[in-house]
Amino acid sequence: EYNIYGHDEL
Amino acid sequence: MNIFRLTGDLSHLAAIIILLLKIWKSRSCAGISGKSQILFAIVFTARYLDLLTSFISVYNTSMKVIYIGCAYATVYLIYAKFRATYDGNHDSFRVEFLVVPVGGLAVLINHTFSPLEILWTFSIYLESVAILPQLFMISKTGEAETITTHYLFCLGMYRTLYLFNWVWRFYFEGFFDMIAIVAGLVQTVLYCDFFYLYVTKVLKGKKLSLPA
Repeated sequence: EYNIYGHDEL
Repeated sequence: MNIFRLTGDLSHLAAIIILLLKIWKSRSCAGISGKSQILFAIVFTARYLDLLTSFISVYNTSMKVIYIGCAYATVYLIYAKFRATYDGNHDSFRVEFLVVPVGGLAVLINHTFSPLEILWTFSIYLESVAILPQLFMISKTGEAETITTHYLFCLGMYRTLYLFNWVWRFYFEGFFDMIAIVAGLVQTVLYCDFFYLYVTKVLKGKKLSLPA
């Protein structure tokens, strides 16, 4: 599932 | 955070530091594509604009700041401080052939049609091909300094380790981001030829030189 809270990777 | 992501990030950091130190210690950016470094500075700038809008962790924020800072420092060293050593004649890749299609693709295929999200997508697509001017330069001159190959190896390993990270996250967190995964695969594939040369030549103590 695409993370709707934003991108947590670099 | 899993071990693949952490080692991927550290590999990325190592690549950036190796390049900066190589240029700083040798007082020269010979053999380095300034165009690739400008593209990486654009990649980090477009992707990390979320520094201003969302906080994820101290680790996340500090790495982003370090990556951006180092990217601009590298561009400064190449185009200002050690400009005399920059080999512009061999750095002849036409970057508009990358930036324009990648920009179009980011507008067409993204998760959400919003400015920040399109810029994030643009940065992901652009990163996957940003190393091409550097690889093109090496294929043109036919050789690379060993320290430059260490830089490229660390940079290639970073996205390869991220692929394992995404497999991990899919199994253990049910998380997947198709845009990042496809772009990451493309990015890793671009390094395969180089990985082969690195293992068969550089690791055996030979300089990386291509047959004429």
